Amino acid sequence: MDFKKLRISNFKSFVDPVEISIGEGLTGVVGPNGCGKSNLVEALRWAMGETSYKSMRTNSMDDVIFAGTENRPERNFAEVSLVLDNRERNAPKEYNNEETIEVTRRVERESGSAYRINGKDIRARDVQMLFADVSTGARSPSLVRQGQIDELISQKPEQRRRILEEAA
Amino acid sequence: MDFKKLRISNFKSFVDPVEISIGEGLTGVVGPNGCGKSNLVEALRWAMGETSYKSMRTNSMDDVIFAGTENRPERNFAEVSLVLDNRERNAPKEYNNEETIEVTRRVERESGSAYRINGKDIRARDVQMLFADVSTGARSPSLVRQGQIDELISQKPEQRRRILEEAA
Amino acid sequence: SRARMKLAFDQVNLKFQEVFKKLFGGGEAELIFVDSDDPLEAGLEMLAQPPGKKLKSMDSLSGGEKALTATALIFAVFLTNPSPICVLDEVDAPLDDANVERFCDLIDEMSENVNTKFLIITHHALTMSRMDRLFGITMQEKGVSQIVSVDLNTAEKFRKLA
Amino acid sequence: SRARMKLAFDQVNLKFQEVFKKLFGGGEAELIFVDSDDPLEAGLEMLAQPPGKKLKSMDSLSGGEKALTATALIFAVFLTNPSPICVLDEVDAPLDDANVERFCDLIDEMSENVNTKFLIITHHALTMSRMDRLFGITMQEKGVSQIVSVDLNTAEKFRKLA
Ligand SMILES: Nc1ncnc2c1ncn2[C@@H]1O[C@H](COP(=O)(O)OP(=O)(O)OP(=O)(O)O)[C@@H](O)[C@H]1O
Ligand SMILES: Nc1ncnc2c1ncn2[C@@H]1O[C@H](COP(=O)(O)OP(=O)(O)OP(=O)(O)O)[C@@H](O)[C@H]1O
Ligand SMILES: [Mg+2]
Ligand SMILES: [Mg+2]
Repeated sequence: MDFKKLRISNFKSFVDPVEISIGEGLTGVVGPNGCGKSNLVEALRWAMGETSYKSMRTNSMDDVIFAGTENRPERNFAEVSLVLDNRERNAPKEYNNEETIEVTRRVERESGSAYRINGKDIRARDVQMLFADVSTGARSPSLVRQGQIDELISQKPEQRRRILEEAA
Repeated sequence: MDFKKLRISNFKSFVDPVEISIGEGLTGVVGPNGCGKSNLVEALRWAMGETSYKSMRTNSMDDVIFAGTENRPERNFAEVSLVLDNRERNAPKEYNNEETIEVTRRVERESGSAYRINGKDIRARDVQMLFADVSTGARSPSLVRQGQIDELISQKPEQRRRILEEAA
Repeated sequence: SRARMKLAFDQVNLKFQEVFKKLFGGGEAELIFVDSDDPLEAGLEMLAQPPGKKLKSMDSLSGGEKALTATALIFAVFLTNPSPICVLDEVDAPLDDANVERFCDLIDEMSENVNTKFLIITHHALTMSRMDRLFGITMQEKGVSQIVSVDLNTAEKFRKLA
Repeated sequence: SRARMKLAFDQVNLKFQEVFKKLFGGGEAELIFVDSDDPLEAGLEMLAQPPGKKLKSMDSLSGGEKALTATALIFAVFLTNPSPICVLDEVDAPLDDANVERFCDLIDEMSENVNTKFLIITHHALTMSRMDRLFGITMQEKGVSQIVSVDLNTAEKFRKLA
């Protein structure tokens, strides 16, 4: 499965809908402190089924919804879609006929998250399995959050062993 | 009291004796990763009476002594001297006649540290008092160790209160 | 004692608000006591509102914004009770160039108002260019630190040679 | 299971040694199990010896050396079980220019060998110059993120404008 595009709306500081296509090789993301770079990475991990609000730097899952600024009101939902190219036909069998797979996660204030694949409602577990099958997912060791290198250094050895479980 | 010079020998990676004069205003310290910049700061804090080997990134106080490289044998002692200018005459009374005050700390393998002020043996406590009287010392909040800003951010609020005690 | 701690809190809080505005070029911040009414028991929390954003606790700020807010606290304590020497070991690492400029502006200003010597360890070329003098530490012989005095052009090359 | 864990350890350890040498331009490193003989209970420790220095545990390394050693572990796990996307959020922040160059050399090499897309968040001009393309995120309207595509010249200015 090939990660093609990320569509974000009302997720954290991305109140205006944006679409990013993820090209081959190395894509740099730059910008001043506080502009939304780490928010972008969180949008990706959230769409892949992240369930821990702590690792999203929030106090509750609703906190990913745009909270408003001096000039804009807060929103009541957030939605992120991840568009995957399935030409290599390595998706789980129920989706393997599809040329592209679009995973969408949407949260509405005080009513929790819902997931869809190509428009059909599915469970969080199904999304997590979809990504686990191609060695990725919200907790993948190759999605290195800001400050995670320092965490790895200061962790106790038995906590650090957990990273090997991902490779096993 | 005015910090004038730092003389280091056999302390961590400073196996060849060095002397640094500390000028007025802003002095930048630059160099590649692992070259000894943080070791320099530790030499300063050590001379001021630091007693916690953990905050010196060591497992024992002897670990500050040069441990050897492929081409040089380990040493058996380390010594750091801090030269202070006392023209303003604000040192504690037993040293206040002196124009300059030289605080020296020396450690020998397996026999602990010894302190001297202008050549006379003194206790660690006396050194710590000397610096506390001019609002500084090995634990001063204005000696910001590498990674300490991250520690301050992730500390619990009641640990963070301790920084106020320094200002009180 | 309780009274001294309360006084320290008030003084540091005042400086914290001033320093925060200088480092962020605006915005609001304040210190609050949490978990207890007794200043000797309570915890210290920082509330920070970068310019144009909503006031929040530290948790939802970015990596650079958190580092800048914590630096404002360190400087507030320093300004409340200045010491003859201040050492900053790669405090500017997470900052972008605009924040590094404001950080250097503030250090300049502080060093003029108090009789303090600053030792600043940095990898940022911008910070290097704002220093009165530069010391380089090298390990031409592996594992052995040597000190050389460098001028700014050399420091620029130094960064490249590193 | 125990056998799988032991196999994963052996594979990651092998890659860890290779990647460490590339990132440090030499030296030695290895992973060891500590605290128990059972791979399902034991802890994972990293031993690292930068070129010309003595082998030590992580504790006595410098800030940049620790970050580079931990990055070697992350890359070793990635190379053992490559994933379609790899995101690195300011992993190069504590590194000097020589280490940033080697870091970029390694990412280049990895991206040629595996079919993985890399998203690299950075403030280092050197890293920016090694990317195939750059996205800028701005907040012209305070608190609202916008995405713009930038070329390298703009990125350079971007750093200044930030
Ligand atoms: N729910 C939300 N609604 C609106 N804005 C939010 C929300 N959550 C976080 N933010 C904003 O996002 C900003 C942080 O963005 P982010 O952490 O992505 O910055 P960054 O570009 O990674 O910066 P740095 O270079 O300092 O790491 C905060 O300043 C915060 O105001
Ligand atoms: N007792 C010792 N004897 C010899 N060398 C030592 C001793 N203790 C530490 N070192 C060496 O000092 C080095 C670390 O130096 P230091 O932490 O000062 O680097 P730094 O210049 O601050 O680097 P960075 O920019 O990565 O923070 C280590 O690589 C270690 O080999
Ligand atoms: Mg960030
Ligand atoms: Mg250092």
